[in-house]
Amino acid sequence: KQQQQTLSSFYHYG
Amino acid sequence: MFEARLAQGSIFAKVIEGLRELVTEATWECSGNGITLQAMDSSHVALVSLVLRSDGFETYRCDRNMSLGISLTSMSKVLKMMGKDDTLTIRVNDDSDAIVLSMESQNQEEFAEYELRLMDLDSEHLGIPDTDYSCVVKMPSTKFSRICRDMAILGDSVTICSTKDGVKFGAKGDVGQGSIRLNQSTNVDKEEDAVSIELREAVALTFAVRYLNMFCKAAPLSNQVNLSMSEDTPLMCEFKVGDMGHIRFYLAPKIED
Repeated sequence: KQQQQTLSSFYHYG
Repeated sequence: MFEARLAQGSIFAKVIEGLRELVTEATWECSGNGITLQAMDSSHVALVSLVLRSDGFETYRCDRNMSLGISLTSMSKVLKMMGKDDTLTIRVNDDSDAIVLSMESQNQEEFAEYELRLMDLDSEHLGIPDTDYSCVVKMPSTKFSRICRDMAILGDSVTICSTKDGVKFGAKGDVGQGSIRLNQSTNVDKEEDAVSIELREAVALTFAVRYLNMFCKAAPLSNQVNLSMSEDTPLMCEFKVGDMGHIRFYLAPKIED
């Protein structure tokens, strides 16, 4: 089963 | 005051068409250097980053930095009223809560002006570092659009595998599976038809094809698309906007659970 990641796992806010 | 004029207004219309499926509203940052925009889709899986440099416009004036909250859905509707060869001027007067779009026909016999109310938007900004990607695939944007459309018939996800010889797009789902492999072009008459691969390391990444198809809405801007990839890193999918800038889409990969 594949799970979709979100961008906040890779890049930080600010 | 902010005022920017584009002789080829259709370029701006294509930019909006390229964005509006992923993000329906966004904040435009206007400065002396040009216009930039960064926005994420509602599920924070994909992001678009737009740069339009001031020197790409016929005239450009920005007296002070401005953040303009704009409904891309409404702007797209207004821009549909523009003639294909019209000149477009975008203007925001001081202390105004509206953006004015002026369209002028090439023979200067018709002049239209529309106002769109600006919006107050919360914007979240992600810092995206400069990345040395393991692999950059350059290919015709029409070919990329066709492949993404075809892969969506087979499944929700597409796996992109890139080696020094070629790039393979594969999908599988309930109906079956399939793949398309493109070899690096050896000699082509036109550069825009070429598939080229710069590779430091082979990569294999899986993405939701629905987002790739949204990115392809920007394909009419550019003959070529650049796909930059590294393992366990979001894809960067870039379309150039003439000589004046680019639209970059970022997409988080899928992982095995």
